Amino acid sequence: PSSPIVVNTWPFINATRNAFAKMMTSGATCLDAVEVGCRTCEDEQCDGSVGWGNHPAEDGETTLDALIIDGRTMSVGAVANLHRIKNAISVARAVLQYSTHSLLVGESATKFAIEMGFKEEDLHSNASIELWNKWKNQSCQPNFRRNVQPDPTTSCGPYAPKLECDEKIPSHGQLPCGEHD
Amino acid sequence: TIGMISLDSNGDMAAGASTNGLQFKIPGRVADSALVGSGAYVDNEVGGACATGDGDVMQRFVPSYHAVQLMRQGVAPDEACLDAIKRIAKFYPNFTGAVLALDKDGRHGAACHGIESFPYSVMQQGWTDPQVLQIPCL
Repeated sequence: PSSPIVVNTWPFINATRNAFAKMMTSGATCLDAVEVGCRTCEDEQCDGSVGWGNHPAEDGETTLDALIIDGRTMSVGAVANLHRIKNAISVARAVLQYSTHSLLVGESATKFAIEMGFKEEDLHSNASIELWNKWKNQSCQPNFRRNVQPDPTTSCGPYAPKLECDEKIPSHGQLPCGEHD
Repeated sequence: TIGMISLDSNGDMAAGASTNGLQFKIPGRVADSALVGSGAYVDNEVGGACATGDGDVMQRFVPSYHAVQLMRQGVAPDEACLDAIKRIAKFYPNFTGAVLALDKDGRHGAACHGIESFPYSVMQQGWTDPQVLQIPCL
């Protein structure tokens, strides 16, 4: 027998605690533990980088990505660019459990989630709306576009390809500083 | 982004990740967290790994799979993570990210780049509360 253990990135200790407690529950699996742990962070919106109501895209909407893997069977469920469903990790678990696919994306993932009984909800929050308004008022900076017109370092879109691209593709170091998932 | 790995008393393992991605991303952009081998990877026979950081860069190097494959060859979790991080830093010296690994024997370790230190959380049998470990980054 192994000694049960849970580890996770960052000091998200409620996620760690809940995952471990779930794993020690009779009948629960390590897969249940990972789902509960990640869902804890989604519900708590851990440091703003997990869950609904933060990190809006250019269009102001928050979308979610999640993945769950069973190391015993190598079964996988994942969702990406998931709209209007709060618990992405549970939708990923549903992909694993109720399909033979590995990854569903976008509006189709949302449709699958609704079919599987998940509630469709608005993922905007007051904070995400405020953040997005501020970004718009700052000429949409920082910005992840390149080789488009108008100049994405000074202007909002809509954008179109620049007729003549910069010869040198900028290295990642020249992209918005300090932005990460 | 949260990435998580678990090992239960049967020796079974699971891993996962969840994120809302970059703020102000181009709609449709998908982070590494949803991608097998990038955001997380696990194999009962070896262990698991998960990643956090700049997903656009990290997903190009499938760092979680990389770390697990190194552990399969006998490399310790922290060294496996370090190798995965170094591989990315070679091409993207300014990237920010971390890789965390847990092997099938319960040994764990992490490596990171672009920030001063990286905290990760651990909870295991016999402890009353999770502990946060802080490791210095490259």
